[in-house]
Amino acid sequence: YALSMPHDEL
Amino acid sequence: MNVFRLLGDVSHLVAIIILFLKIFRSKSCAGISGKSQVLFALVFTTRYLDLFTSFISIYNTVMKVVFLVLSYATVYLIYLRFRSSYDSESDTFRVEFLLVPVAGLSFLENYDFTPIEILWTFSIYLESVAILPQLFMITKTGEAESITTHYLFFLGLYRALYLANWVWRYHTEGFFDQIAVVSGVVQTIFYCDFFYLYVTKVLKGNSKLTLP
Repeated sequence: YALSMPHDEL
Repeated sequence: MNVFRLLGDVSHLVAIIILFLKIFRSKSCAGISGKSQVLFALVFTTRYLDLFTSFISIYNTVMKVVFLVLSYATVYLIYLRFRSSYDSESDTFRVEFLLVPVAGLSFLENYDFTPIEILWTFSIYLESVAILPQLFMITKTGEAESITTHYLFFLGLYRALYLANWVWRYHTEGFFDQIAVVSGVVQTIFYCDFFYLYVTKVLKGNSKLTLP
């Protein structure tokens, strides 16, 4: 499944 | 953002700065695995490709740039500036045994079959094993300077704090990044025996870590 939001963690 | 993630990022930054300053001020990279540092530079490169495409926050952008600059600067110090002190005979871990499975898995198990997402997944899987050449080098030489152990301590602590961050985010916002969590658990497990040695030996005031 596509992870909706962009990766917000470093 | 939560306190665990912030402490984790700070711990990660401290680790990278400790290593860079150790090499820069002692003008020597003895005991340091150049291979691990190259792998970390590759981790940041493949993970932060979205540096210019998706803006999260000033903090996010600044930290990404700092991690990229310091990791490449460290690789430069090891392989170019102080290469005469690089102990290549002890840094013999076969990184292809890490890169091939990690690359294969990132094509098989990912959230989205797009170049950016596969490279992000590659960076997550690679980071979980990137420290192995360094840990292997320490077991091979049988010792590590105490500054190197402090570097490893903060580096291991950072992902352990991220595990706490994921527990927190799961309970507060229902966030669950399965790929990052599984890789983070594996990554932290690799540090466990080092953590034991660090607490029992280095914190007892030994000048350096000598393996039994």
